[in-house]
Amino acid sequence: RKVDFRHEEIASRIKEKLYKNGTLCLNFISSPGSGKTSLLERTLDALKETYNLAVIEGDPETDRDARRLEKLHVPVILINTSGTGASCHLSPAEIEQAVDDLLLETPPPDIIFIENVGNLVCPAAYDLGEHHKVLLFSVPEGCDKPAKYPVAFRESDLVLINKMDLAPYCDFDLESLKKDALSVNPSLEFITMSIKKGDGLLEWFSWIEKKLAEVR
Amino acid sequence: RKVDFRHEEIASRIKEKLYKNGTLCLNFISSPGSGKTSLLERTLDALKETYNLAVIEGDPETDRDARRLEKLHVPVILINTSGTGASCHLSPAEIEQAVDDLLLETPPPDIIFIENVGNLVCPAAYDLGEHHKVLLFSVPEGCDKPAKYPVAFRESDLVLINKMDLAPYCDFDLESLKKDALSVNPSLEFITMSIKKGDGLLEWFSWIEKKLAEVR
Ligand SMILES: Nc1nc2c(ncn2[C@@H]2O[C@H](COP(=O)(O)OP(=O)(O)OP(=O)(O)O)[C@@H](O)[C@H]2O)c(=O)[nH]1
Ligand SMILES: Nc1nc2c(ncn2[C@@H]2O[C@H](COP(=O)(O)OP(=O)(O)OP(=O)(O)O)[C@@H](O)[C@H]2O)c(=O)[nH]1
Ligand SMILES: [Mg+2]
Ligand SMILES: [Mg+2]
Ligand SMILES: [Zn+2]
Ligand SMILES: [Zn+2]
Repeated sequence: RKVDFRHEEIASRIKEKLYKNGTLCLNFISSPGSGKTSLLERTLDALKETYNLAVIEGDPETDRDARRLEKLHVPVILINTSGTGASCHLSPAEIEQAVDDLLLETPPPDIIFIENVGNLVCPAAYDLGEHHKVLLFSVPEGCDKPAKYPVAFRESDLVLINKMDLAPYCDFDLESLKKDALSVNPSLEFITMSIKKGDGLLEWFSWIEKKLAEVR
Repeated sequence: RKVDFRHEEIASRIKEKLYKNGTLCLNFISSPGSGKTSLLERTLDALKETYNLAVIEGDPETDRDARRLEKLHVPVILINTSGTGASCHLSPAEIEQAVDDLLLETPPPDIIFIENVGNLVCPAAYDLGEHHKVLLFSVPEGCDKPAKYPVAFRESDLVLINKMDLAPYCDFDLESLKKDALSVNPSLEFITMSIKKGDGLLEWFSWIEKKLAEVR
């Protein structure tokens, strides 16, 4: 784990601000293309009538993901990391200003979603002040990743197993993935889904509501 | 691009040693699970009767990939990066010793394949002394990656588009991928393939032979 006291100090400042507002913050990490933006599109669409939502979007370059999410009419703050020297992950220093801006919204968001840079290594090592890291895993990647890229699984609280519609065409063994992941982090929860077909989304929405109730 | 003179100095030392031996060196980069190890299994199997081959395998943890490749009876040197402080990529300093060891083999290898850590960001920024970076891209990742993760496409000479067998079940537009990639790097070459079905492999093998002839 990268111990940078500056990072840890900023992360605890962010946590404090979120706590005062009773705002839930979730940090999505995954390999590139696992489905983070697709999941946010469905999630924002389903929950925005009930809750005030906001997104912090991290990408090395372009505003493509931010544009997709702005169509849902929620506040989106884009951070392009390629200019920052560490384009492989979001750091707490980059997030703090964005969280401050979003908490000034009237009314402030109930939930802030952070879509991190697509990278199964670095983003897992940084605490952005979030309540939970949510790891979005996709079936075509294969089932040996928990053992090979353990930090992401160790630091997350929930693993969403996406693209289950592709399972019949991939060498994918769900039980072996879960077994490997639980040996890295015994308290992990799992939800299998196909964003494309809409499977598993209701279970995911109720997990979010459960976590929001915990910070209220 | 990360300019670290120590890295550049080591990379040019490695290039010098490879040049003296007439050894081709290819550096595979991709997202996690795009198919690097699967490709190496097929490639080693097809070429080992004709050429002397060797592999340097980089993974954050475990020897799973190295074990898969040792079954092909070629020399494999494993580097677990999680102990190095920068577990997201291989660096020239880690490679130099491995190249020295492999060049002492009798006879020395005609080709050294480097399987880098699964990460579409950092590995692209480091020159390991290789002749070519080969980017292995897989269809399920989606076709917006060249614009979003440009450094990997800019630094590579060839893009292998794998898992074409999954294209009918994914929102994948081959022409838009190629167009985006060429706007980042106009000299990129492409080979579409399905390692699972064996498609595109012969074209890939003849690309390797063409590159080997160039260093002889
Ligand atoms: N077959 C299938 N494809 C999916 C599913 N969910 C997402 N996709 C596709 O996966 C590709 C990548 O989706 P994105 O949502 O852009 O992935 P991402 O994780 O946000 O990608 P980055 O931000 O670049 O890391 C797109 O082509 C989606 O259509 C699914 O459940 N099944
Ligand atoms: N459907 C399909 N699956 C493939 C193909 N090529 C590889 N796979 C699968 O993709 C998964 C990952 O393959 P690997 O070869 O381990 O990928 P990798 O890039 O070496 O993974 P890391 O080293 O962990 O980054 C495995 O389940 C393979 O069976 C293909 O052409 N089609
Ligand atoms: Mg995205
Ligand atoms: Mg591999
Ligand atoms: Zn990083
Ligand atoms: Zn790195």
